[in-house]
Formats: sequence, structure tokens, C-alpha cells
Amino acid sequence: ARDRLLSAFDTVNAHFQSLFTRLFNGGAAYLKLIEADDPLQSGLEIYAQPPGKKTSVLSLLSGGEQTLTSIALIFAMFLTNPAPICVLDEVDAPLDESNVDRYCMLLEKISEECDTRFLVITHHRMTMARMDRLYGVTMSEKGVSQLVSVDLKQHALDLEDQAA
Amino acid sequence: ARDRLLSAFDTVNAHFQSLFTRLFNGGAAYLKLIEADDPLQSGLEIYAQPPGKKTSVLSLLSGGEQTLTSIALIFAMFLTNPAPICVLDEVDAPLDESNVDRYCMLLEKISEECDTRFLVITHHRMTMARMDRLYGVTMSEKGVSQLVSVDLKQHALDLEDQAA
Amino acid sequence: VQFNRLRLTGFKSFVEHTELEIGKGLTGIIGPNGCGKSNIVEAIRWAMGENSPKRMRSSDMDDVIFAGTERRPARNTAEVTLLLDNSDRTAPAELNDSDELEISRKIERDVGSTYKVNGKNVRMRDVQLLFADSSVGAHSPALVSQGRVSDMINAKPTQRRMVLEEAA
Amino acid sequence: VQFNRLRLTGFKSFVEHTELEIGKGLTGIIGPNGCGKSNIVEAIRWAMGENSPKRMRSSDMDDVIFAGTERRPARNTAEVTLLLDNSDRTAPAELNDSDELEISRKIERDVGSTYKVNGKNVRMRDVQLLFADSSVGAHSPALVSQGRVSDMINAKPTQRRMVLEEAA
Ligand SMILES: Nc1ncnc2c1ncn2[C@@H]1O[C@H](COP(=O)(O)OP(=O)(O)OP(=O)(O)O)[C@@H](O)[C@H]1O
Ligand SMILES: Nc1ncnc2c1ncn2[C@@H]1O[C@H](COP(=O)(O)OP(=O)(O)OP(=O)(O)O)[C@@H](O)[C@H]1O
Ligand SMILES: [Mg+2]
Ligand SMILES: [Mg+2]
Repeated sequence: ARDRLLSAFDTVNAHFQSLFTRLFNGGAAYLKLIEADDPLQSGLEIYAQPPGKKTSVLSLLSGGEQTLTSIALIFAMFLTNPAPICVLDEVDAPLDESNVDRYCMLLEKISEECDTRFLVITHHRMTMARMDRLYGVTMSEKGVSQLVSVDLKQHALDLEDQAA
Repeated sequence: ARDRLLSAFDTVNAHFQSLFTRLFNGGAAYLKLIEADDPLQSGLEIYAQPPGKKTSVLSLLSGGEQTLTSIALIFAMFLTNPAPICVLDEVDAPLDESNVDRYCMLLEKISEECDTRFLVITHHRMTMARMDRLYGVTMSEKGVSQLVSVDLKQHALDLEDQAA
Repeated sequence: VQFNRLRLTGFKSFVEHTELEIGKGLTGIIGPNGCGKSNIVEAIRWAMGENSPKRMRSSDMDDVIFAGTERRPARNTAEVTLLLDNSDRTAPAELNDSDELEISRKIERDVGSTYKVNGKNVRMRDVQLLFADSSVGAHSPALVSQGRVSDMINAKPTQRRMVLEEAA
Repeated sequence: VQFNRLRLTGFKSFVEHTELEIGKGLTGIIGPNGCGKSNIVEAIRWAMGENSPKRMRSSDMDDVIFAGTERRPARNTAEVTLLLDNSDRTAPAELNDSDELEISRKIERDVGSTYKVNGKNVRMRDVQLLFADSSVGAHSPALVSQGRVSDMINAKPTQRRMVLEEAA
């Protein structure tokens, strides 16, 4: 079990370092096992250096930087065992427009390379615009959900306002 | 201390019930002290019934509903001792457009009635559009923050893209 | 295996029969707060064998059955079906002899859940293993529920290490 | 009292002297991730006497001093000033004889913080009480930091009750 954890750690760490730099368009990050000599008792610490800034632990980054770094870690774990489906529920909520853009580019890349189908729940207009298709969920009858297909061009951007 | 807590509880509960209905444009909610006979040992549970739905504890609501309900509770506590300043850091992140609209209307109302000045940090375009003035924070020199005044009309909506 | 379609009936706010086509690439799901988007995510976890009501925002597994509204009575059953394409024959041995796999979970109030694959009763364990073999499953990194990212940010280092172990 | 203006120098990423006018009504603060918006919120808390580095995303109070970049050296001091209008004379007695109150906190690396009101040295306690009297203070409901709402949602019922007690 100890060897399996160390080998998983190395693989995830390698993916994490390159995903971080891709999502932040620069900078660097790495994982470290801390707090114990025995890996099975250790803690996983995350060090990140956004472009032009100093390296710090995850807890000292801004809200959006913490989110983008965590997305890099989640996909680093995903890439060690890529799945045919990936479901993301409002993961982009704290991200600004340029970070959302790079997040979407990563999804497109993973979808192509791993043949993964993504279900992306979002409130971000930019993310909606980058989808291959959109479904809207409405509750025109209170308490009862209905799924509708949404025309990406115009309706995508009106749906949230109309259904609300 | 016990009486002070019970009296604060009643005041906050009263504000909470009316703020919830205002923010949700309907429905009802209330607070309850649970888990102990002694109020000083009790827990504070939050029950909410969004319009057309069944009453449930906070943990069973959707992400956006939980956020809007918590906003009602925060302002219920605020109104028991209104302050001249109120700072809100990305509180509206999980809200959809119609909930953001009602959140902004509440801020306008509290600002008028309590003479409170609000500092509202946000990524939401709709919130930006409802502000009386906007400041942009940029880091054109990496790692160094600068504050700039932003023209509400046009620049407001371009700033996030440009600065990014 | 590849995921093609999701069907729900009576699951939480999706009381009516609902079909979601899972196409290639990126599919967006949008809508106002509280309209049912996260319920879709939970339906997928649930069909994969999610066993803990707490992870479904419930205290009891029966809570996933449509509980009724002012206008409609509560239901007694909920059913979620995942339709998989298995033409690459990558499914586990006992289920690997058809091009299509229809995995269904049904719950009956006060009775419990039953699982079927292509109409034949199976145990929950079989369904969980099927999905685990495809690197996807109720607890895999591939299903990121609402709030999971902020949980990770706030987690202690030892908790994070456990997440890594589970994903390995 | 009314808040008019915030000044920062050397505080976290605001190495240059910065002035924020706090006008009537609603003032929005916008910008990309990591550009410094939450640092402004922390500056206000800090000037009000926030004493716990953990609540400022720091392990040491000296961490609020500009730590330097590739191009600029670290600073040795950080100063934040809040300018208040006191024409309604609602400030505590000892500070209530002027129309304007300038409350300043300055920290020097390895030395610690000093507080001034209208140029005169005061204790941290005096500053904390001044703001507590106006129902605002580092821990009041009026300062909602990033993540505080999701902390409230995830809090146990006993923790929530404590928040209510503190606000009372
Ligand atoms: N058993 C049930 N029967 C009927 N309705 C239910 C049941 N369980 C949950 N719901 C309803 O489903 C709604 C929650 O939906 P969901 O969490 O999917 O919203 P959402 O679209 O993700 O919203 P948000 O954008 O706020 O995250 C709740 O309003 C709740 O009333
Ligand atoms: N002592 C310091 N010296 C210099 N820079 C610092 C210091 N402390 C923090 N910073 C920088 O301030 C930045 C954090 O800014 P802040 O948290 O205000 O961002 P934000 O605008 O709120 O972003 P978000 O939208 O992601 O929440 C970090 O990138 C960090 O590098
Ligand atoms: Mg949701
Ligand atoms: Mg921030």
C-alpha cells in the first residue's frame, strides 16, 4: 500500500505540475508529502506560484487562485485513470473571465485526448458559449424539474433570465 | 447571558423571516434552537421553504438557495446592530441573475434605511451594473496592486476582460 | 465503455420521465438556482451505486424519491438508468457480451434499492465494480459535486492525502 | 460616525500608497482573480484591530507587509488608515471632540503594531472598542469575507449559535 501511494503521488504530481502551468499560463506548483516520515500517515500539501508571484501554500492564495489550483489537482488525479465521463458541478463559479477561458480549453483538450464526455453545470456565460450543446433545466411548474434542449446561439444567453 | 441570547435570537429570527421572503420573492423560513434545553448549549438550525417547495433544513437546499438563505441570516444579524459600513466579498458568486437582482435591491434598501455605505466585491456583471460607482483593482505590474476608478457605463463591463 | 444517455423517473424533482443525451465533447447544463441541475449529478452518482444518503444531501435513501408538491402527490418509487455503449467490449467479463449496457437502479419506499443490467437482477456490488473498472464511480475524481472544490481547499493535509489514496 | 476613506501603504500587494474613497450608497470593487480585492477587505479588518494572523490568511502578522516581487524588494512596514467623519459626535467619549477621526495602524517587521487616532498613540483595545461601539469591527456581521458564507452553510448548529451570540 505504501508503494502504491508513493507511485500514485509521483504520477499525480507530474500531471499537476504541467496542468497548473497550463491553467495559469505560467508559474509553477508542486505537491509535497509532509508531517510524517511514513507516507501512509502523511499530509498532502500544495505549493503554488502563480506567474510573477512568490511560492506559497494553497491557503495563502486568492479565492480564484485556490480554485484554479484545485482544478489542476482534480484533473491530475483524473488523468492517472481517465474515465469516459466527467461531471463538473459549478466548478468555475469563483473564476474570472480569462481563467474560465483556460479552464474551458483544458476541458476541450482532455475531451479530445481521453475521449471523455463532459457534463458541465455552470452559471458562467463564457463557459456556456464554449459548450458543444446546452441543456436547460427549468421549474416552470414549481418543484418539478424539466429538461429542455437549448439553442446555443441565442437562447443560451437568455435562458437563465427567462426561466428565473 | 441566557436572556441576552434569547432576546437576540428573537430579534434576528424576526428580521430573518422577512428578509428571506424578500430575497426569495415568496416562501418562508425560520430559525430554531435545537439539541439542548439550555439555550447556551443549543444549536442554531435554519429551516427554509423556497416558494412552491417543501420546508427543509438548510443542508437540503440547492447551492444557490443555501447562499441566498445565509445572506438573509447575515443581514438579519446586521440589522439588529446596523453599522455605517458593510463589506461583502464575492457573496453573490453562486447566485443566478434573478437572485442577484433581488440581492442588489436589498443592498439598496439597507443603504437607504440605515445610511450604510457598502463595499461590494463581485465578479457578477449584474451586480457591477447596480453599483453607484466602481473601482477596478489591477496588477499590470505583477504582484503589485493598483486601484483605478472605473466609468460605470462602458468600462465597467470591459475591465475584467482587459485587466485579465 | 462510453456513456450515451441518462434516464430519470421520480428522482428528486424529476418526477416526470426525463432523458438526457450525453453526446461527445462538452455538454453544458444551465438554469436558475434550485431548478434541479445538481439533482442530475446526484442521479448519476446514485445509479453508479452511491450508498451514503449524506452524500446525496439526504438523511435517508428514500429521500431521493419525489416527495410531492402542493399540486402533486409524492411518489413511491424512483428509477435512474444509464445507457452505455460497450462496442469496444471493455466491460467486466460477466457483462461483456453485448454492445449496449442498460444499468438501472430502482428504489421503492420502505423497501430498498434493486439493480438491473440489461433487465437481469444484479447486486449493488456488481454495479459498483463495473463502474470502478472504467475508472468512474460514485467516489472517483471524475464526478465533481457542487462544493467539492471548496471542501478540497479547506481540507486538512491528511484528508487530502486520503483523497489521493482513494483515487490511486 | 461615517466612513469616508481608506489608505494603504505596503499592505500585502498594495505596496504603493493607495486611496479608496468610500462614498454613499453602493461601491463596487472588481478585477481579475488574485489582483488584490480581498486584500482591501483584510486591510479594513486589520485597521479595526484584527488580531489573528490566521483570519488574515497568514501565519505571522508580519506577513501583511509587502513581501517583495522579482522586481521590487520587500518592505519593512505596512500602514493602513481609516478616515471617519464624526460630525454626528457618536464616537466614544475620549475620541469624541473632533469632526474627523483618522485611525491608523502601522506594523514594523519583527517589532509589532502601533495604533494612532488623530496622530496620538492609543492602545489596540481603544481602537477595537471604538469600532465595536459603532457596531462594526473585525468580527461583526458587517464584514463578510470571501468564503464566510460557505463556512456558515457548512457550520454545525452549535457553531452557528456561537456566531449569533457574538453578533448579539
Ligand atoms: N425528493 C425530492 N422531491 C422533490 N423535490 C426535491 C427532492 N429532493 C430535492 N428536491 C428539490 O430539488 C431542488 C434542488 O435542486 P438542485 O440542488 O438540483 O438545484 P440546482 O439547480 O443545482 O441549483 P443551484 O444553482 O442553486 O445549485 C430543491 O429545491 C428541492 O426542493
Ligand atoms: N505580503 C504580501 N506581499 C505581496 N503580495 C501579497 C502579500 N500577501 C498576499 N499577496 C498577494 O495578494 C494576492 C491575493 O490577492 P487577493 O486575495 O486580494 O485577490 P482577489 O482579488 O481577492 O482575487 P479573487 O478574485 O481570486 O478572490 C496574492 O496573489 C498574493 O500573491
Ligand atoms: Mg446546484
Ligand atoms: Mg478574493
